[in-house]
Amino acid sequence: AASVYDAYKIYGTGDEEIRALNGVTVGLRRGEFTAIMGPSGSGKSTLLQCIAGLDELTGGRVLLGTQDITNLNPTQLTFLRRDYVGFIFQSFNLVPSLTARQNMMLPIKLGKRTLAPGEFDEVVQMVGLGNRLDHKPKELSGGQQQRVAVARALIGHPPIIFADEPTGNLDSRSSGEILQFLRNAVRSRGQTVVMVTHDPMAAAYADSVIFLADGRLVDSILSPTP
Amino acid sequence: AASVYDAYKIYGTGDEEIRALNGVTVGLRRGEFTAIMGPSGSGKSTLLQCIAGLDELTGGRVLLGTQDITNLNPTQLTFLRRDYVGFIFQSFNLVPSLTARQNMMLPIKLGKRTLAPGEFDEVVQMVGLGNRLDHKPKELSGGQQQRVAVARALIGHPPIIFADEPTGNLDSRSSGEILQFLRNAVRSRGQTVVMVTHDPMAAAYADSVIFLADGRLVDSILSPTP
Ligand SMILES: Nc1ncnc2c1ncn2[C@@H]1O[C@H](COP(=O)(O)OP(=O)(O)OP(=O)(O)O)[C@@H](O)[C@H]1O
Ligand SMILES: Nc1ncnc2c1ncn2[C@@H]1O[C@H](COP(=O)(O)OP(=O)(O)OP(=O)(O)O)[C@@H](O)[C@H]1O
Ligand SMILES: [Mg+2]
Ligand SMILES: [Mg+2]
Repeated sequence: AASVYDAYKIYGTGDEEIRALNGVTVGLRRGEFTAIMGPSGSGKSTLLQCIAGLDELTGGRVLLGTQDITNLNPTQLTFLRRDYVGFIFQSFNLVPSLTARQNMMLPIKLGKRTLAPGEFDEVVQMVGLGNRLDHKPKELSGGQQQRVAVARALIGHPPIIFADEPTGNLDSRSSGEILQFLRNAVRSRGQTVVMVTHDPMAAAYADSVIFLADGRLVDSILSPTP
Repeated sequence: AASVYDAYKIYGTGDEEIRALNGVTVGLRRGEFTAIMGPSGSGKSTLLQCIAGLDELTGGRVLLGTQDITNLNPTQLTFLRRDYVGFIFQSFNLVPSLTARQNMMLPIKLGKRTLAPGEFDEVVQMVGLGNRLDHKPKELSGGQQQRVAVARALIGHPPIIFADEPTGNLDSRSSGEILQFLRNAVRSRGQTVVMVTHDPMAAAYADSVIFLADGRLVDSILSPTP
């Protein structure tokens, strides 16, 4: 569903140079749930954002779906992402002036997708925010904001979902609900999920785990649990 | 070191009323490490911010140190907190225009404390940010930003440290370093630590754990591990 070839993302120059990605080649299979783990600062968020077309590589190529997106301009990328990608940001990126409901519906309103009856309610029910929908982000707890960000990416069932630490602020019950939903999205609907996580319990829901360190792929394991 | 008596924090009115704190009485002993756990939205961040004087109660009383702070005005609270409290926010609250180093040193610069030689380096070394000090928050990974927020609260060894999910974005090695440091601050320096966490592994570093649900204290256990 997505891949990068010899991907480089370099900030600064000379002594100041930081290689957030230092030659990464990885293919993420369609209809699979892949977890990405690694130390803080190892390039996980950078990799996710470059594959999803939210950030540009310094070198190398990106394929999203079957399309080489390496040299698309921001407008073309926005159109492609709108109906194809759901993205859960590590720092949520909610719109402060919109309510939880409006934040969740934003990709649908901006895109071409239409929701089937019950689709909105199903996701809202799963993240457990039924009674907070008309509140703005500043009136929500950290974990409630995270769940709005999760719902926004899942409503409308986009073919590929990128999740950057989607359960970092959640108790084990809320986390379990979301991870189970992501797994079902893959098993029953054929969606593709790529999730960065620090939590081995969350990684256990995935079909495979890839490990980054210092901007490089250093290891991978298949099906950590059946 | 801090306590609340019959604390209420209520938002909205009538049907819309949310009781973030619904009659909480708890004492946090000096020189101890207390963890606070509970479901997302149960009132943990609210409790922490009200005890630390960052937010006002709707009803009830707060003691910080030996002082009743319930009715102090914002200026008085700022003076009290400046040299007495270190606070690690769930969403970090870093100043975007300042570098990591400047963010960490802000409480010291604003307050009366002076740093002993080596104190800054010791904390920077522990959080592992030695080579990122001159970067601004937007040039740092999520976990690096969290570590700046942690360092800012620990430099200068304030008598009481409030930590709201300090390891949510960190891998197990970085988390372990910080939790060990917090435990040492309590064991060897007599500081007081109050930490909200969703992670049972983190709670295991504490001397006791208190549990919130729906704005109430529902349970507590002493020394989850020796
Ligand atoms: N300004 C506000 N207006 C209305 N409700 C609010 C406001 N601030 C917080 N709340 C509500 O108060 C409740 C408790 O919030 P709090 O942030 O203390 O939860 P928490 O236990 O820290 O949750 P999490 O684990 O998700 O961080 C939540 O239901 C939240 O939506
Ligand atoms: N704009 C920037 N300028 C300079 N360095 C940057 C910039 N953005 C990111 N970096 C650096 O690139 C490296 C990788 O960052 P990235 O956010 O991908 O890490 P991560 O694996 O997601 O970490 P975490 O687990 O802490 O979220 C980090 O060392 C970070 O400081
Ligand atoms: Mg990251
Ligand atoms: Mg909270």
